[in-house]
Amino acid sequence: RETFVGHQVLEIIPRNEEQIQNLEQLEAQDHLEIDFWRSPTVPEQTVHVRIPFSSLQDVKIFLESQGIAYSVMIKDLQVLLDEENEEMLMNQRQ
Amino acid sequence: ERSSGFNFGAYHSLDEIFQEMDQLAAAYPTLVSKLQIGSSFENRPMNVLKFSTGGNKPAIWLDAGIHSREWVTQATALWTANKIASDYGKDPSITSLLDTMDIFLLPVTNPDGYVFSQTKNRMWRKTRSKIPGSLCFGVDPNRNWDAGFGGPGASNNPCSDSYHGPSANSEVEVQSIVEFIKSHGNIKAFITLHSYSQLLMYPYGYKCTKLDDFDELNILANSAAQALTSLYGTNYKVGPICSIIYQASGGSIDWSYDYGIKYSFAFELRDTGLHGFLLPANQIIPTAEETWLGLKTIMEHVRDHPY
Repeated sequence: RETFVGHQVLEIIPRNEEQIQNLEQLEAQDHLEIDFWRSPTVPEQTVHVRIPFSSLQDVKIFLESQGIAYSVMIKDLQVLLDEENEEMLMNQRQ
Repeated sequence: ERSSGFNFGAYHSLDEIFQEMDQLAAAYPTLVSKLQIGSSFENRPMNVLKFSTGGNKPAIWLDAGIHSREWVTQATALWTANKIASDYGKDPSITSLLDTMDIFLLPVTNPDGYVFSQTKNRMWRKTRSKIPGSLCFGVDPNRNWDAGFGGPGASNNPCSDSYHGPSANSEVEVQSIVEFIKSHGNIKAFITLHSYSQLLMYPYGYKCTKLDDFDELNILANSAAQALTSLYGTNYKVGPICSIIYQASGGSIDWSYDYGIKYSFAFELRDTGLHGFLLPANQIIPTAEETWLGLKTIMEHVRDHPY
């Protein structure tokens, strides 16, 4: 089973078309293995992106260098997955 | 009296979902039947629930879970199935609907992906087909329909989460639905359930032009969203795929609309609380309840506006 330890989900709010283009460039970089849960569309519309632990530093540096504001929406995805799994197991037992 | 004890407020395995579908068919034998419209790439059944009071009536198509990781959609579909069955004969609106039309409901459109998301990779969204010449698996089944196939908003990289596949309908899961809809010949509405972002969309996604039925679909979608919001205040955005998300080719409701099914809609269910695809199970029933109000608004309109 694939684990998501250390994966973070960032919430990003692009301010203008240029920042949206920057995010689209980021999306095209396959080696980062990032997963857009909510893709960039229009300025001021929130973007959600899951980033593997191994790519976190690169992505955050990129965002900061482009002046793109972001916050951490999910700090460690695996924690939520474990909770979900536990709940499913409990329901199955019931 | 039914006593399956099935918990609609929990996430379930594919086997449990299929068992409950059998239970529903057994509990309401004069209304509900199960039919298999095909098999997935890994040979799992594509099981549809048919709600019918008899005769060959025009029908409404509902599907859920084409993107496997969107678990609240499969759960919502099952709750909806139970709601339709248990409300027939009690709720005048549903009774009248089913006396006029049939409903086909596919709760798990991407069974291989669903099993994979429960056993190997919780974030899996695609099918599990093998791509010749690539180490990567799977196609985004909502980029694989014959509607602007391979155009903007779909990837030609087999490793991408939005890979459109080698050709339109290459995915047996998509092909099975297309064949079923064509062979039925009298589907009047095509509604697909996704989750994330709280949207109610209509065509087009593969192009950004205004469709012929824009005014009617826009008014109807807004009414449906209002009905949905009335329960718990969940806010929905309404509009064509292209303008409220982004241009995306090869999507199911674009195909269904171009095929002649005027009432083609896609729901993106709630993700309130910033949980993403990990919506806590205690939000399944509220999500299903509010979605039901939107679905009912659309289905009533379809019933009252034959074409």
